Amino acid sequence: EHLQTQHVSITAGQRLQFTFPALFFYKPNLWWPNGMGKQSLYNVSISVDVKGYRESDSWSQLFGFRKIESYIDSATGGRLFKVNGQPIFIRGGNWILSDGLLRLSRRRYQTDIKFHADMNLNMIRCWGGGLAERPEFYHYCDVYGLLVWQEFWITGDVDGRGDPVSNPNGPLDHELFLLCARDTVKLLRNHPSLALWVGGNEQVPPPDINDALKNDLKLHPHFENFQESGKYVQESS
Amino acid sequence: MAKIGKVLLDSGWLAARSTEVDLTGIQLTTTHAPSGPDSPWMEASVPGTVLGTLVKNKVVPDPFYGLENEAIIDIADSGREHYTFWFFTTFECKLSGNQHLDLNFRAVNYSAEVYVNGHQKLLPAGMFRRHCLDVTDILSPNGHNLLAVLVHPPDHPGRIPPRGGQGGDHEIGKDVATQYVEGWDWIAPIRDRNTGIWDEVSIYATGPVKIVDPHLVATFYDGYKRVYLHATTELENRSAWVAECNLNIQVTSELEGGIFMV
Repeated sequence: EHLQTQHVSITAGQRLQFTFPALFFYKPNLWWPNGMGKQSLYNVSISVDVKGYRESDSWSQLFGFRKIESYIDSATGGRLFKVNGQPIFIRGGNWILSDGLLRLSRRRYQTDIKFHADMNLNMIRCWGGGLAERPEFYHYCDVYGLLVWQEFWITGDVDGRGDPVSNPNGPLDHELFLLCARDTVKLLRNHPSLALWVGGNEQVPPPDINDALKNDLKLHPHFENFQESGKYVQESS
Repeated sequence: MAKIGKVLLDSGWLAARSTEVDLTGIQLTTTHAPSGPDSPWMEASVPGTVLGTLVKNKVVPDPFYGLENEAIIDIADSGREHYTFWFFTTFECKLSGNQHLDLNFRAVNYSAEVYVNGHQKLLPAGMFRRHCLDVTDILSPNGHNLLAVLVHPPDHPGRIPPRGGQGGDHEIGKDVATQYVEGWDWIAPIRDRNTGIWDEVSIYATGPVKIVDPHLVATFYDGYKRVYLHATTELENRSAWVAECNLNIQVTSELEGGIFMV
């Protein structure tokens, strides 16, 4: 039941968006953060065969079935997290980046992230003055069960709350900031460890950026109101 | 015919300071390709930064030891051109009919000009964005391709005040780039502001139809017993005719002992 083929016809030069009919799983192995259970991962592969040609492209990704919720607790003002409906006590570590000359390697990521898991942490917070971390970083967080809090590139010190006060309206090019943010979301969004996108460090991004991020990061209504419907194809603009 | 999929370009790169190279990108990728690490060219680390390559070649001391960072000229004093570098490599690729090839940069800091076999393409500013160049039509007939990239530092590298401070003079915040590079309470300023091809470079061959940025979402019911996996993807038909496609999705999990369930 975990193999499905759909026929799609694409005109010359066209780019379209296609959604498969949902695949049903009964009691799949869930993905859990470090200390709460196994980090079960499934390999999802998508391929496209073209008539008169053969396989034209393929893509694959390790995917974990998990539901992460978080909300501000009215009593404490802190953010509470739940994973698969279970409340989780967050034991997190700050992360800036592996190396100041960006000599980033899978091996270094694996070592650093396994170290965090061995320290019994279950979240890593990627600070807004550092990087949007790379897929290899997220891969090992998927494997070792470290939830990731990923900040965008705004910090209080540099954007409006530092000494001297500077850049109160953030970067000069807001469209460029949002283009980078959207592309980064597309790069990282399928990783089960990705738990929370955060506008910046100790600072709210400028209102237009913040509103756009909030809007873009809402889950598509298709998934919110899913009623076990069938195939669903729509043209992308 | 090229094999479908990704090939990383992570070896055999050379680098040179732009002010020490009198050639254009067109000349570098046609008639005057560098032949090896002969001055001003040196072996380069890609992915990596300009400073990473300079440290690797011992052109500057390693900034992580002692006060060595003080011995490296800061971009504010040297000017942006001092850390504007050429990166050069070659790659083999021969396509058959109806195949397409993309040249992908997963991240560059901060902007760049790309030359392939004498053709120029621009990588716009922004440290956190992917760049995908369709190079199908500019590949070399003999399969041996020359690639040169001129990487420019952030537009606002800033100047470090005498007393340092978190984020230096905060000029870097005008760009969409990492901000720690002007120094913070836990790190000295990074002299090149992390300029470079800092994430993977690859070539990616496909047939006429390409899969773009699939999105996977799970929805849960009945206490996580009933689960649906929703998969959405963009598809691009780069051929000149209608493509009749079969789109397949398969989910496998590795059970104990390496037995796969389909």
